Amino acid sequence: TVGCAALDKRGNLAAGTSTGGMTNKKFGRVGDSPIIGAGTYANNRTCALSATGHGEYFIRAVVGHDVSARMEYQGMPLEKAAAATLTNVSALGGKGGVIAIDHDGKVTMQFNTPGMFRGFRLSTGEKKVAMF
Amino acid sequence: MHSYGLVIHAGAAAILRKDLSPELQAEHQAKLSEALDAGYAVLDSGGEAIDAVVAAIRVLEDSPLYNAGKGAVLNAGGVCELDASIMDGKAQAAGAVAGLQHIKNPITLARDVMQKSAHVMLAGEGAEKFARELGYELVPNEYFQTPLRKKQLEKAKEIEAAGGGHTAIRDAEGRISFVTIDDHADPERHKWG
Repeated sequence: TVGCAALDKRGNLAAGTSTGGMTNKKFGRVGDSPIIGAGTYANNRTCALSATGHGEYFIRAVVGHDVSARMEYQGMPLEKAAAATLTNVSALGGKGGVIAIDHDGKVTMQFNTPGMFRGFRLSTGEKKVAMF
Repeated sequence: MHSYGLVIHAGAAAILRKDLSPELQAEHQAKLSEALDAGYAVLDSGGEAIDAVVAAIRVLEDSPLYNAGKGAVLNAGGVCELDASIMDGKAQAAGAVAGLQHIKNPITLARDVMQKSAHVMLAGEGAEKFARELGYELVPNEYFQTPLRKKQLEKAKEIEAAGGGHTAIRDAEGRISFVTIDDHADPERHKWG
């Protein structure tokens, strides 16, 4: 699965996710990637987010909207909101991660697996690519 | 002017540094950097976040390294079935596609569903019919399939035929949900998406 979340010069957020799903998937299985509110979500008042992982759990935890709702309704910063949501995914038994950017340009890249291929580039000049 | 930027992922996995050769790690670093630069170029020139997202994801979809577009994993029937979605935070508009077999860049079709249809999600043959109406050139499914993914499917089927064993992924209630294998022979190393 691959994904991206972006913030443009006008302060607009967007997110997207693309995937082949799971090896040996059957029965027309669809995971969280094409599910708005689960694997992908964007809201200018909060953040833009893309998820990767064991999709069934990310759907059940409504990951994308959950992170956004924690920010909007509880005033949580992005980092904490994403961590709290990922804790819920872990509690259900799901593995994976999320990347997100908020309306101020703060990014988070969190996962409960040993690795997640990830990176960010910001107008502050910061750029980072990491895998483990 | 607002600060701007982007963040990407190319999958999470139970994969350790020692599982990837230095050469393969360098390939990943370069491709992730290329995707970041493609998206950033859109933003830096005053483009919209939604276009930056598409630009970055297309780089990753076109790479056989990742489970999206070319290099996607195979389903039980030996076919690549692709899903994608996109969302615009300003209008809270969204588009999604599922079960595609012939669309080279699914993220592009997801954006077209959002911008050029009255719907949010289109699936399977209907989604591809919509793509044809928009003038998309469809590619054979073989375009997406790589030798590595074929090998992974064979391995998954062997494990499944043997009863799943410890490589079957169980959910919180202990049900076997599926069997999946990452890019190496060690069956303990599952691919999580």
